[in-house]
Amino acid sequence: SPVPQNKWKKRHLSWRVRTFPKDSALLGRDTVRALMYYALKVWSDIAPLNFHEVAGSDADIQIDFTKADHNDGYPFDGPGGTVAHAFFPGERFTAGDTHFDDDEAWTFRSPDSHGMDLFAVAVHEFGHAIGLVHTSAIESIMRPYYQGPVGDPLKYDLPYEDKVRVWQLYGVRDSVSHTHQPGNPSQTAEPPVLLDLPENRSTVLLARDAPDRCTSHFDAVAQIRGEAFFFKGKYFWRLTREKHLVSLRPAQIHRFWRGLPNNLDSVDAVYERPGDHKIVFFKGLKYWVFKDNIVEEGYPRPISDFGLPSEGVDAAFVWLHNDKTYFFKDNHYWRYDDHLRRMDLGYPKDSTLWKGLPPQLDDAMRWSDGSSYFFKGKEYWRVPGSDMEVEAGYPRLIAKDWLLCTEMQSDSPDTEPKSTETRVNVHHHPDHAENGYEVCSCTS
Amino acid sequence: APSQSTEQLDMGVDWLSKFGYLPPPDPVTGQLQTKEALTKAIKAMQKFGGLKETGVLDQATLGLMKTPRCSLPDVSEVEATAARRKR
Repeated sequence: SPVPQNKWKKRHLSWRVRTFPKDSALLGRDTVRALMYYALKVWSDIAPLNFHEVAGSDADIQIDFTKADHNDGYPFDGPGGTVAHAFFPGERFTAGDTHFDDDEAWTFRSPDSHGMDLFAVAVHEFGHAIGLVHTSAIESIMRPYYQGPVGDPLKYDLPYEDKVRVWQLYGVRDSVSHTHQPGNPSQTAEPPVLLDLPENRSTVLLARDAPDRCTSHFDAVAQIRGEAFFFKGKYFWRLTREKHLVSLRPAQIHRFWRGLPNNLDSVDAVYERPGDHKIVFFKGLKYWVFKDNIVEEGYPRPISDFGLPSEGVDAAFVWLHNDKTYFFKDNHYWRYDDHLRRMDLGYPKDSTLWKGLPPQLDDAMRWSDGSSYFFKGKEYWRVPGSDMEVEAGYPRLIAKDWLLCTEMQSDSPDTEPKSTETRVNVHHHPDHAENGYEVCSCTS
Repeated sequence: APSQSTEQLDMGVDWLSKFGYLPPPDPVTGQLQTKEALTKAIKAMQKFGGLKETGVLDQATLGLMKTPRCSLPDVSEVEATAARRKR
């Protein structure tokens, strides 16, 4: 007896997150919306469906975080048990509506033990919302049981089983090869890097709060892959190995370092870990580990993992001399062995042992000349080689020596390069401009 | 026979009804589930869940029943009705 197929007659479907998780310390509203966006996109990438977010109450797919009995015949049952459901397409006014149990610990990019991966569950539920029923196929996202996180939402690819079933309902989206099966090399290029949600773009383009590199005190400075990164607020500047500023305009931290919380407004310290070359970001009592520019699962974690005090860190850098990681906080410093993943005995010590350095540093980094550089306010200090004493002639101005500013110069984010920047030639490459972003390179 | 507590059995019956493996109990007649229907339902659930089809509420089966999951039934009302009609 064939099961009647429930499917949408229209192909353009609106969606809206009507209610958000009550305890959204880890999952902010923007993150929840972004996860819904990507979970829907999983389906619209392969089938001729188009989802768009709306603000009103007439969305085809209303998304709610609710708990217990919420008057739809599918009461939730607290943590565990049933975690979500969605209504199949049809004539009911609730068709497509998707409900998540607000009693679950919803997570994103966290280990399985920390809770329920919202993206994984959302992909499953939106499968129902467009008409798919449960299946027993092991490889399917439509298995009824929660199977843990499914990885990066930007890279998630539906199992072939699910693709076939959604193609049976809606057909194949143009540009999608329905003959591509697991094991066959892909006939299409890698999916493009996904844009952020449309509503985030305006903040990128305006960048009214972008700081001035020539007058800023920096939150963090790090040598990463041989290049220098200067972090300030939500932005950073990048210098090549030859100390050439990649752009006069700062880049947004969140657009490059993927996975930091959206509400993170600055970082305290950053360093590239010796050994595995992963990049560690510190903010307050938490830290994140990045593999390249993607955050690892399971972060943030407390800095107590390092044996650091509960006040956070001012500075972190790896001393070339011994490949050990040094943390500074106020008037103290610690030495950490990243290879053994433990703090060396006998620390903290008084930071005055580093002669000539000020207390309460902004950050520090090593550089390819073999020296260590320490930054505070508008100034920096150089400590050559294995010395523990600042070289004569320091401090010097960060802006002048690192960020290609002349003295007395200031540039606002909207200011075009001025004639005072005689050391910088700015070449615009309009052919590289995408989505309204200006792309340029600087040589000195 | 493996020992099953009454609570486990009740939980199992509720679970099987909730997710479409057993017809929901009739509130008017107080319809009871037959042992045969229960065994078949357990086997169907085990097959769907990728477990060995024993027809018994063993630990693996009870464990799967406690696994977090989607609220929607595995066997739709239409499928269940069609199967019953066929029988």
